[in-house]
Parts: sequence; C-alpha cells; structure tokens
Amino acid sequence: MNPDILRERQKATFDVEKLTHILDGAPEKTRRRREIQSLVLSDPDFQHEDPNFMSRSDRYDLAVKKSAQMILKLREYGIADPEEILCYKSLYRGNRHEALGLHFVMFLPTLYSQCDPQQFQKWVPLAESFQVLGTYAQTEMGHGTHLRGLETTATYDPATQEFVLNSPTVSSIKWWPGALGKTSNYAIVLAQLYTQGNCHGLHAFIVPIRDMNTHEPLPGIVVGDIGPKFGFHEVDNGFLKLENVRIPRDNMLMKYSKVEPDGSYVKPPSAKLTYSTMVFIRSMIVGESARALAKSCTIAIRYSTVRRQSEIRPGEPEPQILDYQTQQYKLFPLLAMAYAFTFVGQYMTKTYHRITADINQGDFSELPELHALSAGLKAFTTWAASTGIEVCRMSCGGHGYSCSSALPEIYVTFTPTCTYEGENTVMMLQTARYLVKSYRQVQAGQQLSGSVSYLNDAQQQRVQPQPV
Amino acid sequence: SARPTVVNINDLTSLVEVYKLRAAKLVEMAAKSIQQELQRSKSQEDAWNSSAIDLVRASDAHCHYVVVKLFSAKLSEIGDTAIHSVLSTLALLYALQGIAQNSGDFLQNNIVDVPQVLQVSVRIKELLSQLRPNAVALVDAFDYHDEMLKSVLGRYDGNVYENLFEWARRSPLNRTEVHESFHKYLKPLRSKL
Repeated sequence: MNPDILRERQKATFDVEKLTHILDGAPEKTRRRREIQSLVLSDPDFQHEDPNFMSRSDRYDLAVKKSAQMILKLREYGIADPEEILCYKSLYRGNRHEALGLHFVMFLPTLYSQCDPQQFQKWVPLAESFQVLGTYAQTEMGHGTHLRGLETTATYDPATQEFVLNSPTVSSIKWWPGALGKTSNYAIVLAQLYTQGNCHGLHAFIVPIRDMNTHEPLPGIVVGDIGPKFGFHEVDNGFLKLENVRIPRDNMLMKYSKVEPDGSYVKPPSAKLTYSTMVFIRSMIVGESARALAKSCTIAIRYSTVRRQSEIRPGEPEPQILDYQTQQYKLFPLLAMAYAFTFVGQYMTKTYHRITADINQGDFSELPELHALSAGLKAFTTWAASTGIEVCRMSCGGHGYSCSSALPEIYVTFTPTCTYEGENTVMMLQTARYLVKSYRQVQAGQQLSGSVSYLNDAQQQRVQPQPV
Repeated sequence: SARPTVVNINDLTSLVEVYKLRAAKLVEMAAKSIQQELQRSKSQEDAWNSSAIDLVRASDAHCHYVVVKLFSAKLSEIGDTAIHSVLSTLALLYALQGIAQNSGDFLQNNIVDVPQVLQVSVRIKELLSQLRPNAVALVDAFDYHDEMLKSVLGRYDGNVYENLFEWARRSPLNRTEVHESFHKYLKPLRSKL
C-alpha cells in the first residue's frame, strides 16, 4: 500500500463501511453487491486482454462473447432481481457498454409495457430465451429527439391485414440504435402509423430484420454498422433502411392503441404512454451520471494523494497535489455532486416504480410530472457529470490522457448521455413547458402539487438577505 | 406582504429556500418573456422560441433546486453523527458552489446580496479544508473494486507508478523490441538517401 494513501485512510473521521451502506441503500444491499462482485472476480471467463489494446472488431467480438456468457451465468447463479442483474452486468462490463444492452434496457421493457396479452404470450418467451434478439429503432439519420418529426411510415393494408414499413427518404433511415448493425434479429421500430388515409402519429412495431437461423438480413432490409465513433467501441450502433417491408397486423404493439382488422384505429388513453420506456431510461440515466462521476472522483482524488509535485513551502518535500487549494476546488465540489446525484438517482428510481404502479392501476395523473422531472434531471445531471469527468481527467495531468487511467473511457462512454435519449436542450425545453403551464395555473389561482408546488408559495415570499 | 425569508448561507435549509426562490423567479421571468413576445403580436410558437434561453435557464434552476432539496432531505435520514457531519459539509459545498457559479441569478433577483456572495467564496474555501482529511475515505465509500474501475491511477493501494509502467509494457506495440515498420520503411529510406 502506498504510504501516502495509507495515511489518508487513517485520517478519516467516519465509518466508511456505514457510508457505503447508505450509498447502496442498505447493509444487505452492500453485502449482496459484494457477493455478486466476487462471483465476477473469481470467474476465469472475466479475465481477458485489456480492450484498450484491441481493434474495434475484436472489442465488439469480446463484447458479444461477454454478453452471451453473462446470460448463461445469470441463469447459472439464479440472479433474477432486476437491480441485481444490473449490478452483475455493471461489474462484468466495467466502464464499457454491453453489446446486447438495448435488448435488456429497451426491447424487453417495451414488450412488457406495450404488448397486449396475446402479443405478450407470443413475444416475451421468444425474447427472454434469446431466440429473438431485439433492439429499439427510433432515432433516424435526420430526426432524433423531436419524435413527431420521424419519417418512417407504417401503412395499414386491410386487404392483407398487414403493415407496410418504409423508409421514404435517406434522412428517414434508422440511425444509431445500439445492437442494430450486426447483433439483433428483431427491432421495435417506431413509425408514423397510417390507416384509412389518416396519420395517427408514432407507434411501435415489431419488425424481423435478420433470419433467425442464418442471421442474414431479410428481404427489404438494408442493415449494418454506422462506423467508428468517439467511444462506444463495443457497440454496433447501426443503420436500418426499410424497403416496403410487410409485417402482420399483430406486430403492432397494441396494449394501449389498436388497429382493427378493417383498419379502424383505437386511440390510447394517454399520448405519453409511448414515452413510458423513455421515462424509465431517463430515470436510470440520472443514476448513471452519479456512477460515472463517482468513478472519476475516485480516480482523481486517490491519484491526487499519491502524486507529489513542486513545493508550497521552500525546503519542504514535494507536497501531495491534493494539498493545493486549486486541486481541492476542482475536485471536492464534484465529489459533493457525485453524492448529490447518487441520492437523486435513488429518489428517481423509487419515484419511477411508484408512478409505474399507479399507471398499471390506470392512474396517469403523475405521468406528466414524472415525464417533465425525468427529462430535466437527465439533462441537468448528464451535462454536469460530463463536464465533471473531463475536469477529473485533466486534474490528473498527462496521465489522465492515458487509457490506463480509465478516464478517457469513462468520458467517451458517458458523454453520449447528453445527446441520446433526448438531446439535453430539448429535454430542458420539455421541462420548461411543464413549468410554464404550472406557473399559469398558479396565476389562475390553482394549488399545485409535486416538484412544482413551490411556485405557489414563491408568489408571496420575498427574501431579505441577512447580514452574515 | 409576506414575511421576508432570512437567508443564512451556513444553513442548508435556508439554502434550499434560496434555490427555490431562484427557480421560481426564473420560471416567472421565462413566463413573462413569453407574455411580452405575445404582446408583440408574435404567434405562440414564435413567442416560445424567442424565450427559449430563459426557458432552459428556468428548467436548469428548477432541477438544481430539486437536487439541493433531495440532498438536504437525505441528510435527515442519516443517524450516524460522523457521517451526517461529513455529508452535511458536502451538501453545503454543493449548494454554495452552485450559488458561486450562478451568482448572477441570485443577485439580480435580490435573493442574496453582494456581501453574501463574497462570504460564500470564503465559506467554500473553509469547506474545502474541512473535507481534505476525508477525501479518500469519501471516495473509498463508493466501493469501486480495482477490477471494476480498471484505472491504474485510481488503484486502491495507490501504487500507481509501478503499475503504470507494467501497463505500458503490455501495449501491443511493445510485443517486439523492433517494430516491423523499421525494416519496412526506415531502413530502406536510409539506403536511398
């Protein structure tokens, strides 16, 4: 043990283990997390060459191999609790993304939440047994966050009771979805629904894209990898061009909205329901902001105690970098932010589960509030964390630029959160829409609830700065 | 008029109020901006677009308030006095840093005054010193195993330099002492010059 860092640990004024329990949520969760961690660490399959020394193709190959291994191991160990699965995966993949990530965080949750009972019976067993490997194809080359602008069409043909899916323009080609390029054989495609000559907006369709046996692209499907990115080396972000692909009527997810055999359309109870999967993801991203920032602070602060440089008082030995006020000013507010976001992440997870339970009881009243809050906090925390990771990296000097520090990998893996699952500025404007609407309700004399209730009492309140 | 709120920059509960007022003020400013644009006979959509900067700032302030409020609420759940103390210091630092970095919002809405902003800077330095002894323990509490962190700089044992050298030696470029490019390009180059 480096003597400097050993001395640091002897200075602590609190019980670190107890604080770990608070961060995990309970002592039992800490114990269980470490138990899962030891499963991963003691697993010879987990040992492999450092991906930093691999080509992109080899990194993708390793990622698919690890994803396949994880599926078998989770069954072998009997780990079924969603949070424990998440814990196992985050331990297994380290700072990198999982090749089959979208199957778990988007494809399956969408089947669970948007399939009607018959569709549930048909598709969920196929997806849970990985016969069907799915992704979620929403974003297009020319359209992302602005969902209403998506151009892919699904036109209902009552003569054959099929939908015809088409990419009418180059800009409508599905672009970016993870695991779309080479991995998945199915995709949930978001498309503008046309039936009986009317457009009914965005709906979700299950589309086969590769043969279940040969994995070759199916007729009318042009699919592939979009090429190297700033990071995400393990993920085959792909493109998907649909050339008048026909799918059966019951491939449209119809838990909420329906198209009858004759083509007549039944509206969903809430337009925001398609968003429920995105709200789930955004709530999870808040926790991801906390984790990425916590890792970066861990690296930068530990390194700043072993790195000695220059002098503060002439003649004295080189001081630890962390004794410089400027280094503390860079890192400690970020450490505080990592704790703040951890607690916000815990709150968002709890709130998401609570409101989802209400929705399943048919109570949609808090969905607008959760939609607005998750959009705003996703933007707020990812912008701040992305900037913070870069500050941590630079505060490690030149070695922060080396892949051995892990900070470049943490940064390039995390920073896409600022533009995916809703580009941050658009997210902030979505939250603003809810805030202005709430403000106007206060003006009209209404009493608000939830995270905007302060708008009521702020009307009356004035502030008098108190001399300190 | 309602009783004015007294701001105490050393008290987290008071700071939550300060963030609440900032958020409320910025929401009000954004809503009024839209109103003014509408009075210039702009359409609702154009009025919205012409107020977008204010709208984003209002949302940012709203989220900032939610984060500070949740941090403060979390503290009330913590019984261990030593942990409560160090987390309170972190929470205070987070809140004061936000005021320092967005002091314009708080000043222009008369939520804090100039002497208080100066006091905030002084207080932040004090908090940095207070946190210094616990810095490593606070990151140790995140409990990231070396195998997960995958960082030579962030190793739990702090033995950075030896391991940095070992890591570099494993780089594929070092598999041979002389890389093939020497024989393919540099040596022929010499013979041609």
